Amino acid sequence: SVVVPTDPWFSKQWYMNSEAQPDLSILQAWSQGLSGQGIVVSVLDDGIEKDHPDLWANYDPLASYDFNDYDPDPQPRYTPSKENRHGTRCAGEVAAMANNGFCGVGVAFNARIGGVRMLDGTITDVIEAQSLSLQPQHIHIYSASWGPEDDGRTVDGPGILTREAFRRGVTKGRGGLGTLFIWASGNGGLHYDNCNCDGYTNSIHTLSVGSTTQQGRVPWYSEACASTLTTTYSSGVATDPQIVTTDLHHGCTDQHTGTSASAPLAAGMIALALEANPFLTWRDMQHLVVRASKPAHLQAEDWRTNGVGRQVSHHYGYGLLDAGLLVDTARTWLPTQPQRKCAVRVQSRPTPILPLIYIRENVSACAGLHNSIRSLEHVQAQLTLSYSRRGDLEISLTSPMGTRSTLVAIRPLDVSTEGYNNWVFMSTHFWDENPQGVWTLGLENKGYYFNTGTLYRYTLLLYGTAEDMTARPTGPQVTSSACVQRDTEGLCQACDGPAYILGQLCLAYCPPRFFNHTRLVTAGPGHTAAPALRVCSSCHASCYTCRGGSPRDCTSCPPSSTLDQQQGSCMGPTTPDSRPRLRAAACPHHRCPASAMVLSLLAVTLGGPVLCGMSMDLPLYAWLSRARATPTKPQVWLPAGT
Amino acid sequence: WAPVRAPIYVSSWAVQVSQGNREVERLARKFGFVNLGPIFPDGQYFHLRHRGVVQQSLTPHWGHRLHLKKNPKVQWFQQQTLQRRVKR
Repeated sequence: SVVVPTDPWFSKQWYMNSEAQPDLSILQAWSQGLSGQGIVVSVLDDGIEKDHPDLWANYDPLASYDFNDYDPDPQPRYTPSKENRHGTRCAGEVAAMANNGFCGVGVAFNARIGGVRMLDGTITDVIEAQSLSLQPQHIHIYSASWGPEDDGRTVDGPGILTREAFRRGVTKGRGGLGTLFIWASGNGGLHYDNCNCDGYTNSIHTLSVGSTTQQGRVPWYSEACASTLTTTYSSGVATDPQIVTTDLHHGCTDQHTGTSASAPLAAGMIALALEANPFLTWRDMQHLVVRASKPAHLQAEDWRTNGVGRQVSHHYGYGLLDAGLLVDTARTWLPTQPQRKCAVRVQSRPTPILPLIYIRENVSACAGLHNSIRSLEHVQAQLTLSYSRRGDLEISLTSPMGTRSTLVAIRPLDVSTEGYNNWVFMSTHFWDENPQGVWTLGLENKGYYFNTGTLYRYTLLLYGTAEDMTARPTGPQVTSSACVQRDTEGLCQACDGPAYILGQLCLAYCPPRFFNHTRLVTAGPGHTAAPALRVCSSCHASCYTCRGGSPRDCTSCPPSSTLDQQQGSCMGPTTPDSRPRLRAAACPHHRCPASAMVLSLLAVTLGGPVLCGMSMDLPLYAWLSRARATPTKPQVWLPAGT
Repeated sequence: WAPVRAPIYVSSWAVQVSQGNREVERLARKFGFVNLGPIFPDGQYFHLRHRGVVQQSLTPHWGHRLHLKKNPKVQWFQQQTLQRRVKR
């Protein structure tokens, strides 16, 4: 492990070399031997300079593709203005090599890094969906630093296929643990934009990252919104230092800026956490990020303490992400129970929007039902309304525990008369709160006096778990004991202590989609009988957690299905063909089908080629039909040449 | 409410054909599409492009819409529209 890299520009990397106080605490994570080994990150952008002297050794062709030209080579298109440097810059932040005497170092300097070239051409829903579902069993983390225009008047988000790519990523990616999508919150600060009007950053499936300056100030480009979860450093005014990373033409730069620079730093830190505990689900990681983000010295006028005592801001989410704390928490994190969703249709009749109205609803959070929620994660308000000048309307949501979250603040440049058509606003500010009680939606005209409008539909969507997350004890170390005996393929055969074997690791518990049991080992010729092995084995594909390998051994189910308590099986919209069929062969094609969890975990822990299996997904058509029956987010089209 | 600006249709389609790649290839040959491959790993959704269609248009292509709609093997399709995305 490298504690202090010798790279010549490391001294310029103020956000990780202890120059800034506090910094991102990356040295602390490195000192534990973490460097992103075995973790695969792909940067979805305008390409990656794969032969860059600081990237080539970590470059992963399996995590790369060119969807602009449909070939496997994501090399950027070179132009005099270097307009396609963005992806290479973002990639270097994650995984620039250490101790090679060149440039600086990436946060996860031993992670494998790929690049998807998809922004340098015509961008469609298909291109985005294909990019976000490239190799979902091989790539652990996708980092995206782009989105709809941050011009303060756009309301736009992913199309139907891209939304499906997110859904598939979190439910099937990474062997069912869920792909991690890290997203830059947006650069529209100058236009008073709000990242809740961006359907990518406000998706529950993405982990949205904001920026702060070295001095802990809100950067001029920063957008505030309730869906931002965490913050890392980036640039500020001209005198503030910027981010050091790789650049086109085998170069280095110390001038990478914007929220684009923040998301890859978070992606690298999350790679370190994933190395510390490879069995974290996508929701586990969001829980960890909430806990590992601190207000520190970040300055904002809107820091508030939410109902569970955490400070949260619309500028920074839960604050500055601390890599040391993130990996420490990751090592002892007990798996989060399955996600539950409780939808409350609050309003479905047209109601005039007065200058200020509050809509209150006493919510049971589906108490007594299979989807009752005790601890909140994401909260969404799905709204259909008309308004004479959309940007003048401020929308807020207050929880039963008294936390007020602004779903969208005024956007002076948004003069649209379209209103919001089934737009989903999201807030992370109620995390871990108890949702039972009165929720209050506030609609307030903060602009032109004669504005008018009508609220047609309001649905409150609560996501969370049945567990009281504030009362959970700290778990044991996940990889509490060392493997003391391995076979020729590196798989663990015996642990030093009472741990469960899973692939190469010894674990204190079996993660979701696995069950623990004892396997008897027969003695070979000339050997004495070995003690029984404690191992983690795969649940049936229909289960989230289980007590055995049969489809009737489920103890909890994935979100798409419900548990039949008597049968012990998960009932859901799956096809008869949905059972994964394992295939122990190396993936023959760059876009391999979904694989079984064991195989992908082996790939994570061994760093070897991904083994592929097959699975059949819920037919998209049924889902699409439902989506078409219900109006979706409005698409706002901007003039060409912007 | 209609969008402020009409969508700009491009010369590619997403199609769902549950019979998989062979059927999509047959469909592509029949109507002059180029099969750019699966969208998701399950092999049911495919990206098709047509070189004979203008690259950007304010109206969807009527003829191909009709072909795809009438084909019983096509469960769902969507002509793609231009998405404006910016780097941050």
